[in-house]
Amino acid sequence: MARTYAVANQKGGVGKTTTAINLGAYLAASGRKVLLVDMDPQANATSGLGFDKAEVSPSIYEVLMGQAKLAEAILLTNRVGLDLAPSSIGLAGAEVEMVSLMAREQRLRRALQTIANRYDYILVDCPPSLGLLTLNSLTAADGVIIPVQCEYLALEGVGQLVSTVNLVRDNLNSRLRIVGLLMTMYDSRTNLSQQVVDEVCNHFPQLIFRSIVPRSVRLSEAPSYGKSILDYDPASKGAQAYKSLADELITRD
Amino acid sequence: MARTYAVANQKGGVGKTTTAINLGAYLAASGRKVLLVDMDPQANATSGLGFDKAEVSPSIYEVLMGQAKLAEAILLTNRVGLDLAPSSIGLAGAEVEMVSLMAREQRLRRALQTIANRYDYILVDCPPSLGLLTLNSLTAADGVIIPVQCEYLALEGVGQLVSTVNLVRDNLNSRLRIVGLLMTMYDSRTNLSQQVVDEVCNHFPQLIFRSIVPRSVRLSEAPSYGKSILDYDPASKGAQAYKSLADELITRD
Ligand SMILES: Nc1ncnc2c1ncn2[C@@H]1O[C@H](COP(=O)(O)OP(=O)(O)OP(=O)(O)O)[C@@H](O)[C@H]1O
Ligand SMILES: Nc1ncnc2c1ncn2[C@@H]1O[C@H](COP(=O)(O)OP(=O)(O)OP(=O)(O)O)[C@@H](O)[C@H]1O
Ligand SMILES: [Mg+2]
Ligand SMILES: [Mg+2]
Repeated sequence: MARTYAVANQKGGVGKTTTAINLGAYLAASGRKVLLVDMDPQANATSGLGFDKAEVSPSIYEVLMGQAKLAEAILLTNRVGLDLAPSSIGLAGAEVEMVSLMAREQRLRRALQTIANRYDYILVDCPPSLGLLTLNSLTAADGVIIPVQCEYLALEGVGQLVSTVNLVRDNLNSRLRIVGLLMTMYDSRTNLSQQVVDEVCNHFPQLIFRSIVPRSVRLSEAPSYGKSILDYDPASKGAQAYKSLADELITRD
Repeated sequence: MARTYAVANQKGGVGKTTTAINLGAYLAASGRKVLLVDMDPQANATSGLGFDKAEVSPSIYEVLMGQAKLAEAILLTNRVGLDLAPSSIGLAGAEVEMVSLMAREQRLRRALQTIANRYDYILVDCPPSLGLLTLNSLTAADGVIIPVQCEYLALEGVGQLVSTVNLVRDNLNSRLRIVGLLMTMYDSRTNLSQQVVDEVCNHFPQLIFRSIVPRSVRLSEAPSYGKSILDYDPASKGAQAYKSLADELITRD
């Protein structure tokens, strides 16, 4: 049975998509079968793996609306072992459309159950909000991976997200747990990065991953080639950090 | 009468809050009366100016719900001439609560009309989504300032935002126009930044601001002191970029 992990943080630009794509690629490279689900209307995980969000059909939108089966939406990526359930422009309207649907928070969970036996890991890339798309992801997940950018403004939201996860566990999904906090865009030239890491270590010592992702321009270049960092520049510091994260996750599991 | 500008982009972490705070500070320093409205449940503009989102009351949430007048929610900041209508944790629930309210997109516009004669500029910091909070901001605004991070993934969303602005102009607010695209976090050591600037110049030559905000750690340190960059480090490159943006805006107006 697959382990389903949501990659979530309502703070924007903290490295959710970058983590979902690259962790997915290294888990696949280690021989696991991985499905990446793009639950963000921006569809950055979809385009970051080389697909055009305006052309994919069906997408996760049709699956959530009950108009297509998840198996019909799944695409094979260039990285063997890493499949993608793509996002599309239609997903932008899903939040409002789902408000009045029955069991609106459960739609992704039910869809994932139909294909869970084919995968070892399912990673869900979430949008930067705590609306119905993120709630669907948290309800479907066994655990949450929370990227935390090494910046002051990113610190503020971690507490809010931890309490949201607790709310979801109490009301919608009793098995949900926090798998770990991943420090991202660590810049060793500034004091700020280390201050933020120290602050997170103080508040959540049990939850922080050992792997820390450094700021690395190679990570931000890779999606423009439709590739993960593993296929773009495996020798880079960013690639090594995501490889070490995949190893850490596999060891924990 | 105040000019109302929404600072919006559904892509996360592109510099919306940093732009709203610092552009606001420099407009105030030039003698204009400025109101900053924090429409993001993360309340980064509120904490970035030194306030605690858990303690402010009433906040913009009570104003949108019709439980308080906007004038009652306005706070004076340390920067003379810059006032703040703060966000609070309650705002996180507003998107779902507003779906069933009458004239749900117009609530901010109506609130701003009650105080518009006291200000020269009203800047609205938006969350990283195109939900009801951003729609309220676009419906209330005369124009939209779109921060665009000098990164590949940030390029993808600009087209989608431009078409959303056109939809809002056609259906909710006929005066809405794009004031400009502000390139942010420009890193002169990488080719990627220049490639992104060139791409935006090619697609939207009329819309791009001359001022470009460089990546500068001083900008990301300032909010941890509850200060704008003008009050934290006015000699920094980031400060000079926001001063030049304020001058550009004043000249255009
Ligand atoms: N470690 C890193 N070093 C340098 N750049 C990075 C790193 N991680 C991510 N980036 C870049 O920073 C930007 C933000 O990252 P990303 O889009 O993955 O964040 P996100 O949390 O998914 O954003 P959103 O909230 O919009 O979904 C992207 O342009 C990405 O390429
Ligand atoms: N020019 C810059 N140079 C360096 N850091 C910056 C710059 N502009 C913003 N930052 C930092 O980058 C992070 C993202 O910026 P900011 O929070 O303003 O973006 P945002 O678009 O408001 O994010 P969100 O989508 O979460 O609302 C913050 O930690 C901020 O301090
Ligand atoms: Mg993302
Ligand atoms: Mg912000």
